[in-house]
Amino acid sequence: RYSVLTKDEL
Amino acid sequence: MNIFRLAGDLSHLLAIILLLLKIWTTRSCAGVSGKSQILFAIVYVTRYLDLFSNFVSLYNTVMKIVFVGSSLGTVYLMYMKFKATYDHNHDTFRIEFLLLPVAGLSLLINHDFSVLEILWTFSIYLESVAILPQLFMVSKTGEAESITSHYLFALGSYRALYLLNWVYRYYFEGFWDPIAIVAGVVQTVLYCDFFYLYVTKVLKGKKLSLPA
Repeated sequence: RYSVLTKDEL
Repeated sequence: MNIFRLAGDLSHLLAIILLLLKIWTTRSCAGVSGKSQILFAIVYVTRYLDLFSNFVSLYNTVMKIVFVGSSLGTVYLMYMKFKATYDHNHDTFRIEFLLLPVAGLSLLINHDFSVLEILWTFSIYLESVAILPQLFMVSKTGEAESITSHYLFALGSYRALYLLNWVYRYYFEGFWDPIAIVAGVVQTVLYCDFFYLYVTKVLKGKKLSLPA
């Protein structure tokens, strides 16, 4: 899942 | 980081520079929707709250600070410094009709029911429709200055390039985020009519004016 800790996009 | 993502970010950066350049050199924010700019400021403030909790890279941090700073700066220029030039008679879109449904949707459809995650989702949904007051204003006045058209083109291209980035990431990294992708498609589709006018008029040296 694209969670808060793994978000790398802007 | 792939070429589409980098191009998207640079396009976004270019859009910001064009808008500030337009306001600063003409000493006027005529033709720019203050409501869209307020929505963008809300978008970046709610999305980048993880600046304080999550470090990704120097690039990521610098870009986030630039996006938040420039969106707040634009709102300041429009509502304080160059307030007299703000064309509010033509900026009549009701932003509560965007804010309330977007807030409701982000509470219903999100990755995780936590404060940061819901604010991030809210920001993604809000960004997809934040340009509507600006497009509404252009359609109401029937025209836009060239530099404003270039700004809109760069801003619309940024999410279109992100779509290519997501296609790339899906194939090569197995990564996909349905919330960002659906919102990104919606955002890009909203610009299609403008893209058409930009290519057929502005690139041929004509002013962007709509048929009556």
